[in-house]
Amino acid sequence: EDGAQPKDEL
Amino acid sequence: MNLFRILGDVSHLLAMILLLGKIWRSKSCRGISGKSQALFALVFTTRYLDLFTNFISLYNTVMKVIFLLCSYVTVYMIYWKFWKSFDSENDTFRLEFLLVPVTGLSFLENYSFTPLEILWTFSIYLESVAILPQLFMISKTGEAETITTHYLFFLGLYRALYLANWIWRYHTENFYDQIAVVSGVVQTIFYCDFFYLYVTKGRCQGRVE
Repeated sequence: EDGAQPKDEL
Repeated sequence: MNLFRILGDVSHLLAMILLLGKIWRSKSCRGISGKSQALFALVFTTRYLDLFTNFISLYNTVMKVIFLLCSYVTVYMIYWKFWKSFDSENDTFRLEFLLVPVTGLSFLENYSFTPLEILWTFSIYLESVAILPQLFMISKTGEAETITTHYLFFLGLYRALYLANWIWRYHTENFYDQIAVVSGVVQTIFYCDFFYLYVTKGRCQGRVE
């Protein structure tokens, strides 16, 4: 399952 | 970007600059856990690999580079430049107790079974426990200098503000990052005992013992 999102948090 | 997030990032940056400033001015890293600082350097390294694959914003890129630089300079100060003042006899937390479970968990519980995603997950889990060698060192020596307590306060405050940021984002954007939220709660809990001491004892005596 691919639930990865771009990470805009530090 | 909301107020909690900005304040959280500022608090995180302030914590790192306070620590660097303290080491630089006193030419000493007494009372600082080199192991915790090495773990934070590892946290930033494994989390910010997306600097090479993904551009999010100028703010995001600049902050990531600053965080990486600060953490590497801190480790350099402790293990090379001011090594003689490093209190290694009291920095005895066994890192394998953190690294083994965190590595295992990041393989088991992640959003996607890809190298970058597993490393990001590893960094999130590791960050939540990376302060333990420092807290262990303070409990062992029974004291912390004032600046060290300010450092810990802002470092703890940063993740607490991120919790507010996540609540805000859930209500305004319906955004919810389970791994970051659960780890962030765990991380903040580790600071609660310290927050209590900081507020009740630290302010009047100038140090936490």
